[in-house]
Amino acid sequence: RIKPEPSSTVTTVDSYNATTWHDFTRFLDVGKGSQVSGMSELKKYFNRFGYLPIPDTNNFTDTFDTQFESVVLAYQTNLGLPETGKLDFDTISMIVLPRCGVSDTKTHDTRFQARKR
Amino acid sequence: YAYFYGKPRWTRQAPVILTYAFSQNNMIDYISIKDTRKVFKRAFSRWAQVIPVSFMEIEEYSSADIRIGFYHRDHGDGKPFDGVLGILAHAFSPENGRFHLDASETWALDLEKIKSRVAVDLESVATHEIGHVLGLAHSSVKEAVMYPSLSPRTKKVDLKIDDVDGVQALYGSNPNFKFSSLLASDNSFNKG
Repeated sequence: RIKPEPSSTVTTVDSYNATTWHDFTRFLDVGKGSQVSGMSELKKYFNRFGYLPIPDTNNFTDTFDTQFESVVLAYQTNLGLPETGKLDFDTISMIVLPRCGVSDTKTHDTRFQARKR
Repeated sequence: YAYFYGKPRWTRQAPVILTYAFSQNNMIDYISIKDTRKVFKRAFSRWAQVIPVSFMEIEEYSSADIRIGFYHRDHGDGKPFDGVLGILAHAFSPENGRFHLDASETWALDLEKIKSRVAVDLESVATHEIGHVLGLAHSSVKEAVMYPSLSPRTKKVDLKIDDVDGVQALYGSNPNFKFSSLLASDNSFNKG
């Protein structure tokens, strides 16, 4: 496998280092059953875009459980990504991209559907 | 294509004319209002070409159907922006009309002239958010304007068949529109 030139790698990383969701790249290939500190932040991301309701406890856990696997799968389906249910390269690459703030789903976020007063 | 829950649309009688205005107090200072107006006029016209809806800019912000402004962080609608990149903008479904852009972004009119690696093409985002204003939700078709993600330094302004099918199912077709016109595309990726 040919490695990219060091200079081009540095440039790419540099451009996104300080951006909002760059830290999520550390969850690449984390699988079901894993518990990784900070995964609750990734769950908040999915909550924000309509994929995951706030739990009864009001706090997201750091566990990659069955529910989270189905959330990842729904995200992949909605965005036309390979449907693996895993935090694979394609999925993480999409998560860190800048995007519109409107929810992707119809069910969990109704705030953009306010009626005109 | 997809719709918001309940498939809301602008319901006024034909001919449908929607007015839009820019906030006096919530704009960015490094792009002139004249240039901003041009960009939004082009973005609105892309949608107007495919549906029997026209858009007209007016001065009075409070009475406009579509109200456009640039905002930092928490701006009072329960959906705070998050600084550079992350969330770029959001707009509300019909017939609300709020259209907000993140003032923290490096907005660009011409990516050839802006060197920043985090520059975001204003016309691309404007075209996408107008889709929400009209009632389209996010599409799973990557090439569509209504796909939720947009890389920095990327221009994506031409409506695709998915966008056109979605909005025409809501409003009908503009009698002057021909699908063959979609074949010409000047979308560019990672320009510069």
